[in-house]
Amino acid sequence: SEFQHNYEVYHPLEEIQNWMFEMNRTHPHLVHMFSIGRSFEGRPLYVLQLGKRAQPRKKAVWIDCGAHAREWIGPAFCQWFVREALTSYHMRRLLTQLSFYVMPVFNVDGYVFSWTTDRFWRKTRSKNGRFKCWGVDINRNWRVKWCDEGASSHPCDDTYCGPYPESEPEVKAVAKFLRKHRKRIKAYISIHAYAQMLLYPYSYKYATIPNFSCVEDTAHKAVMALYSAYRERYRYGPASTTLYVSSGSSMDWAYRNGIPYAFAFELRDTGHYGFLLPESLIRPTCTETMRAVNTIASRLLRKCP
Amino acid sequence: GLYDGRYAGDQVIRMIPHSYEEVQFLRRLFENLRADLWQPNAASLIRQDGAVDVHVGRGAAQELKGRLRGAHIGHRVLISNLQMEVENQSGSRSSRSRR
Repeated sequence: SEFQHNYEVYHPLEEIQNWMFEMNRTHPHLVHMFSIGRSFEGRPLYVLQLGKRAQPRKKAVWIDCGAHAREWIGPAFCQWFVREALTSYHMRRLLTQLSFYVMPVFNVDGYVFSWTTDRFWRKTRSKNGRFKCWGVDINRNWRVKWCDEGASSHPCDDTYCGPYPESEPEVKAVAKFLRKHRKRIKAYISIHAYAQMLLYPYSYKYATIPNFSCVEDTAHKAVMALYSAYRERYRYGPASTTLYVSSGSSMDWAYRNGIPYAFAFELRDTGHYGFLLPESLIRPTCTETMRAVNTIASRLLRKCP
Repeated sequence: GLYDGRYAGDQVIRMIPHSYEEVQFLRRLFENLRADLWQPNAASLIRQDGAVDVHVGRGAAQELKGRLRGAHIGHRVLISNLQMEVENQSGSRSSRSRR
């Protein structure tokens, strides 16, 4: 029977992975699926590479979703993005000039746990022998100002930075991949929820990034493109002042690792449903976010002074 | 119900501290009260004029509202029955047809 995937409902991990295999099988010239490692509980960390076979000099964009388990709209967006990338004319054209690495579920163990046990779980499911609490905040575990302001060193806290940087196998795997491909990856995008914001570095300090004018202009154009869909307003700016100061984030690490355009999206909503964004809002949320991500990706094809 | 109905009667309450004193009050409150902060993700990140959304169990909801009234901190209920919203969000999986 023909494989039907409903992009307007939330899926458990197994269905998302089946869908990835199907995309890989049915689009041999545009999709390449591979694993970059295994999670704490031993699950593969799958990534989809989109675009015609990567030439050494072809620029690339990294998109990860599901770093925080309870933010289900993130994986829903990554699935939506892949479908659009493979079907829309504009995106197909973009794929001739760019590659996209899409990781639909970064925190696979936590995501499964949020489906089976605790709907509002945020962290990984790693276990630190000495303490009774589980999990590390994936977005506090990166080797950039690790475990400083805005992170907690207490294992029971939701912003626990972990016993050491890159202690989480999921973080270590992504960091290794981004380090290996950093000459080609020109944009890093991490999808979170909720607050309706588009954030860029720095998170860990109140300072201005060197390429501020290019990044700021790109963020402005991206939120304008997003607004054009359904008039949803997203705030944008440096994470430290737009949201709050936090250390050890993937966005800051990606930027410090040489990726000039690093962003974090906080998708809908601003608090009416919070993490329980209804499935009826998947379509508008993903449609508007596609426009913003398209704007960022297209920006990479033009020089910025 | 989903998750064995564990969120029945739970609520999500929003408050917005408008002064340094209110920020300190909420930080102390949520450092002690083991609550599920939805935003920001830690009590230490609470800041003036920033929304604070917290998920509390049915028992704690009344206590929290009483404490907020006592401190004259405005608040409103974002989600009055979390279990119902959890059920609404992902629909009943059995109704899903996937060919």
